[in-house]
Amino acid sequence: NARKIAIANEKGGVGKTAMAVNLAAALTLEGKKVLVVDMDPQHNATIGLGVAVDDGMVNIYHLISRQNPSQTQDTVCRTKWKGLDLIPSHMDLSGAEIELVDEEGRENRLKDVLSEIEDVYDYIIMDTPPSLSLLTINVFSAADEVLVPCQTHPYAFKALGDLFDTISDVTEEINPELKVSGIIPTFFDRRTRVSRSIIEKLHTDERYKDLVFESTIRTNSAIAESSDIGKPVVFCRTRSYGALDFRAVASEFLRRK
Amino acid sequence: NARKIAIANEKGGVGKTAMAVNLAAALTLEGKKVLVVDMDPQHNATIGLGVAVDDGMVNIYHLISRQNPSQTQDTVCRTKWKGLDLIPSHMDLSGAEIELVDEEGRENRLKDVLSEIEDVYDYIIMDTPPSLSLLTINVFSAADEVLVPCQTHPYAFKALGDLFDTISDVTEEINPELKVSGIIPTFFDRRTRVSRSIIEKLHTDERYKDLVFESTIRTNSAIAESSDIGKPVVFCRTRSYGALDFRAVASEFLRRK
Ligand SMILES: Nc1ncnc2c1ncn2[C@@H]1O[C@H](COP(=O)(O)OP(=O)(O)OP(=O)(O)O)[C@@H](O)[C@H]1O
Ligand SMILES: Nc1ncnc2c1ncn2[C@@H]1O[C@H](COP(=O)(O)OP(=O)(O)OP(=O)(O)O)[C@@H](O)[C@H]1O
Ligand SMILES: [Mg+2]
Ligand SMILES: [Mg+2]
Repeated sequence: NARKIAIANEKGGVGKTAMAVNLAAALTLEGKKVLVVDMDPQHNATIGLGVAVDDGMVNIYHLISRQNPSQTQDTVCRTKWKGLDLIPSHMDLSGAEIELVDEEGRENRLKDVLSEIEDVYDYIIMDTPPSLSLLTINVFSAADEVLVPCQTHPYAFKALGDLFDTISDVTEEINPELKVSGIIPTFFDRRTRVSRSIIEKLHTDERYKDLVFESTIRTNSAIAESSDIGKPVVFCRTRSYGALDFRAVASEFLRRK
Repeated sequence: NARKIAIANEKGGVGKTAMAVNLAAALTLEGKKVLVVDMDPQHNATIGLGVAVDDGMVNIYHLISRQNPSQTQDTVCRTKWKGLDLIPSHMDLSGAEIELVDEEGRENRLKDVLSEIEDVYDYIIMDTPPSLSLLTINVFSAADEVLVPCQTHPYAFKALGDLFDTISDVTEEINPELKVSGIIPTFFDRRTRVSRSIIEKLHTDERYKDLVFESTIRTNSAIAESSDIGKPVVFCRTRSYGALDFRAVASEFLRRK
């Protein structure tokens, strides 16, 4: 069965989507079959993988809200790259929180949805919005582990406390298996004092030091540029820092298993 | 009465909090009296202004949820800088969305709260979380205008469409006076193709071109570093690019009135 990985951090703009899209791509280069699930209503992972969202297509919202009696398989899109599939998102997903407020077991909708297809993939990578609301809780309920991109900036470092608290709540009440399997420093720029100081804090803080990856994602404009053409940087700018860094993260991820 | 300004963009990490904190600080250097209202449960603007959040203090959550019969004035904190006050936020605010789901007029809670104190200030600047949920709608209901920080990256540019749609919904149903008064390019780095291409798009797109500020906020590590010591860059690194850029944005903002 597929190993299910949540990419999460409540702080906005820390590189969650870039991680989801590029880690998935890098794992296919290691011969793995990977499904990306976009659980952000802003559907940036869907854009980043070059999949055009049109209102007629079934997407993750239909599955979570059960509005449309479709099978999970019907929502899976092939991307341009072999071994890399996507369940796309849509703006409508932002309504799910309020729509499901009185539904029993609303936190387990995604888990049920994925159980139908998890034997097809080696990994399922789930992108989350920048909040700890029902959508992210659904991802935590379905996941085996959480990878946390942490921008090497003070606000992002401070956000880790609340994230770890939320994850331990989920472990107690919803998903006892869930654990944080790694913290990956992002937007790392060793020329700046702030980046070096946050890396230092990550490696000395008792709560985080055993989880921090050796590999970092350096600040690199090729990553943002590749999102403009809907291709993972790992596929379209193979010699860029971004591509090298995400491939290093993928092989460290496989090694740390 | 105070002019009430929302700082909003659903895309995460585009520089909303940096804008709220530093525009407020720069306006006090122009002789204005300013209140910052932190409407993000992650309370980054509270941290950025050096105000320690402790659970015993009344904060914006108590006012929005009406849990505590306090007056708005009781929640206002003085910061270290004359003419710059803050209503702090707290993690508890993240519960407001679900707690208020059945309350009539829940979108107008902040507007009611601010009406008690708006004659004390020249400007009230409201920081928002990276979502278009009840907290941001409350800010849109209370605001006279919206300033939109737009990271010069593709995902942030694409997010403008949904933001403008949401604002026009709010104008029709809740607050007819609300308008977008400016789009401010952030994380601008003229050495990168992606930054230049997004600036070009902002200046040519019919929907946005008349709103784009001449001034940009360049990528500058002093901005992130200053958040570590809880001081606006405008006050603690006066000759940095960050400080110069936020002061330029403040004077363009006053000129565009
Ligand atoms: N290491 C990096 N260097 C430069 N740009 C990056 C890097 N990682 C991500 N980016 C770009 O920075 C922006 C923010 O990253 P991204 O959107 O992946 O973060 P996020 O955490 O998913 O944001 P959100 O909280 O809105 O979901 C995007 O434009 C992305 O392409
Ligand atoms: N122009 C800039 N150059 C460099 N760093 C910046 C700049 N503007 C903001 N920052 C830093 O980048 C990070 C993201 O900015 P900030 O937190 O202000 O964005 P935000 O939109 O408020 O994020 P969120 O969506 O999580 O609320 C912060 O660490 C901030 O200090
Ligand atoms: Mg994202
Ligand atoms: Mg913020």
